[in-house]
Amino acid sequence: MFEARILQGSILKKVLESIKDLVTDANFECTANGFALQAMDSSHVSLVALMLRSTGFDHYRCDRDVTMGMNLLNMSKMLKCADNDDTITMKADDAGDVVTFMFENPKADKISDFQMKLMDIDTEHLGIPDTEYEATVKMSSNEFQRICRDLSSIGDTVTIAVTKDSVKFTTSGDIGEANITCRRTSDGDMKEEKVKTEEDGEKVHNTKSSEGQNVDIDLQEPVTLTFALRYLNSFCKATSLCENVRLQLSKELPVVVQYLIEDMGYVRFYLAPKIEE
Amino acid sequence: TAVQNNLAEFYSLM
Repeated sequence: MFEARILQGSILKKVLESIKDLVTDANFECTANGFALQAMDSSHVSLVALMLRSTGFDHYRCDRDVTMGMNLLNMSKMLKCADNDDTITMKADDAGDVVTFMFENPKADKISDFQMKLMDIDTEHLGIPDTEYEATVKMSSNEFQRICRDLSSIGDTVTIAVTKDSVKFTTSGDIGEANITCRRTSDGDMKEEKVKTEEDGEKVHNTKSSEGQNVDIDLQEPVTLTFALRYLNSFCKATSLCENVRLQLSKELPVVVQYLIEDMGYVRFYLAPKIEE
Repeated sequence: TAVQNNLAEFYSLM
């Protein structure tokens, strides 16, 4: 028996929206640790890894490991029937061929259940070793989305160059070229800033990401890599899951684009770099 | 021109 109840159903809805256009069919692995997925897009260029830890659910029960093959478009259709503030419960029998999604509104006076047929999916699972990356960039997820969107109107690929002080995004196309440089925010700016208000005297608040890039760079070695913007734009559909995005880059390795899911886990996207011929 | 790599070139199949 597998049963997982998430109070904030909007999280599950957002997760599905962020991956359903990249991957068609995928196996969800339900274990005592949590609800996880690893799947590649059809061209085997990018990969999504999702982890929702059991401890992040309001209720979680998994008697034995269960693999649930689902069509993500169909799963998304069902989850769209849940309101954002609904509680969502997923249920499946160990040997069953359906998964049940149960939605409950906050007043608990409307309860819906949807059954979706599971499918047998042959998937290729990739072994991704733990790697020390040469460059780690943490920045506002909104800004990253904006940059990927803006550059894709000029070119098809983006070259990301990380140095100790900045991350530079470059593209070129038939109409011209574009460079966007985000400077690493100095330590003082990254931390809380003090604001004086007449009523409260001195008050501390966090700098809003909309007021700047809030770029944090951890660098062992400067890295420059080129990626297809189409995939990065697809990853950015996860933007609403987290205020920040983390990019991890190393020479001649796929980039890892991670969005943390508060108290629950993460969604990570891997994208193979392009190489010059 | 840039050529697109495949993920299997970096990670092993399990």
